[in-house]
Amino acid sequence: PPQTPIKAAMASIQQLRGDLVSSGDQPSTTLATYFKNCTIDPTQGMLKRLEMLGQTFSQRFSQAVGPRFIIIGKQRFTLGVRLYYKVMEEMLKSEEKRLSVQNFSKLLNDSTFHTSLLACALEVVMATYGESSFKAGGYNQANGSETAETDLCFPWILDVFSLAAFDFYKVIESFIKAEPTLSKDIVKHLETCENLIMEKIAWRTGSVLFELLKQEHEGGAAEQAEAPAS
Amino acid sequence: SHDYHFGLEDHEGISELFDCE
Repeated sequence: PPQTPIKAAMASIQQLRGDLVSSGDQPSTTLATYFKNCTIDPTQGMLKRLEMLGQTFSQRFSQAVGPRFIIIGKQRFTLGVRLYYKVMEEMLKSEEKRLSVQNFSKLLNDSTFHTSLLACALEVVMATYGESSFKAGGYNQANGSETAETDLCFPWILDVFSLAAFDFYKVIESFIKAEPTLSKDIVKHLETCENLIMEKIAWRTGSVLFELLKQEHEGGAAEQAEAPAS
Repeated sequence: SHDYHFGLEDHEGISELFDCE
């Protein structure tokens, strides 16, 4: 039978759900071992963060698409958390190979890393479900305009999690490497997010990028202080 | 299997990008 957009979308959703069936809502034993190997166990901090971000996400989701969809928002978040754990595990495995270490205490206690990774996982879930079809509007790729209407298209998730585009950008490439089952369309979507950040969002007033560039120019002075994130 | 261009040539892993190596 001929492939239709609906059939293609259904197949993508089935694939995503299928891939995540075995992942579970809790960290796997491998992931839990990585947490235990940390100097400071990140587990409690992660659970608290997930709870807080879950509430924020569900609230903003139902505000955007209507209170009838609050359950759907929660379902999307749950799928996002599964993908977040799955990708985190793969990232840590490849970092263990690369660095020959098992203690990732600094990374796993970095709130920005977790928020960026979860935001990317949720963006994949939302793009798979074609969440933008909930409402018209958002970023118009054809003419680069933005409408005032709120919807769930990228960069919506950055606003929900108060996340700097610059930090979201950092996880995209590693995310794609860690999750080889992502469909071509989703990879293309993440590339679109990447391009949007690089060409537009990262250069908005107040972007952390300007401060980082300033530090880079100041060079020596910045190095004398406690080494800032370069 | 996809056409993504891995462009961050300087970085080798996520720890480095978050300054956590």
